Amino acid sequence: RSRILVSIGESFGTSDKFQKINQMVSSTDWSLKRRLEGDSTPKPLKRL
Amino acid sequence: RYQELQREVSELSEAEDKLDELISKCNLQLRLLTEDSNNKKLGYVRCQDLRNTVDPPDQIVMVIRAPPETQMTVSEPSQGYQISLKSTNGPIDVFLCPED
Amino acid sequence: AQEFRNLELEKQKRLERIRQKRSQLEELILQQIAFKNLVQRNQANEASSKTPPPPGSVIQLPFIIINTDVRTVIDCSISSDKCEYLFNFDNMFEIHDDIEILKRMGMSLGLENGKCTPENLAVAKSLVPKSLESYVTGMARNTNRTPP
Repeated sequence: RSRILVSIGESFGTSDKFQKINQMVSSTDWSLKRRLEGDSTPKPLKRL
Repeated sequence: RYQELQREVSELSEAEDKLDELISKCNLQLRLLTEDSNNKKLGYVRCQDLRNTVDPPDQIVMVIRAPPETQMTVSEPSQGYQISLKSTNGPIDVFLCPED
Repeated sequence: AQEFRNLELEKQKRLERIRQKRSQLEELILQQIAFKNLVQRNQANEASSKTPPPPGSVIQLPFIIINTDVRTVIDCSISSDKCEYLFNFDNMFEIHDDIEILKRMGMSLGLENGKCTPENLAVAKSLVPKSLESYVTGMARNTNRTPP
């Protein structure tokens, strides 16, 4: 399983550090993931 | 041709040194800028600014304000995606940007 | 001939390092312009409204945002001292840092994406030291050039 570690909390770091994460997440087949999880019905939204 | 090439390489060396000097100057300027107390106070965005930058605008926008050197780990367990935040320099602020 | 070939390799390596350092310098210049522009905008807003914005309505730099579809389920666990968070997302999301947001807000005057008008170029040059002006002009001209 892929895992990416970045340090946050400072302004104006190298702005491309999240590009890799966004590419990894967007390239995932979410429908396949849902099938793997078994339940396709989305659970009720939880608020923070 | 060899002498011509030697001259080119030494010019490139000067150009690289100049870039190194400008990069370190720029880093210093940026640090002084963000550490200036007035700029610290005026260095903010509004929720509406954030809303205007996401497409479609009705998404969930979670804002994370973390102390320096906070570690963010994004991992892909079997289910969904997991993001963990760990700070050793104080509490992390997380809040949702209101829709309106 | 062997020395010539070695020097050729050395030249290619230097050219590659110069290319990387130039794009690093251009990113730093963009960040400097964006931040100064943001401060000036907020200063002008506060001067015209004569009051600072209500504390709850602004987000101080530095920050990052995570945006995701409104139907995404986010399970969140928080430690009592708020030093550890664990989020589980069941849907796609994107993470962006503050400088990316400032660029999207137009604070870097279009220098990064080919939409820098002559007026914006004049403003951008006024926001950087003289030694960097030629790089700002180069960025504006470079992005204004029709893509090959």
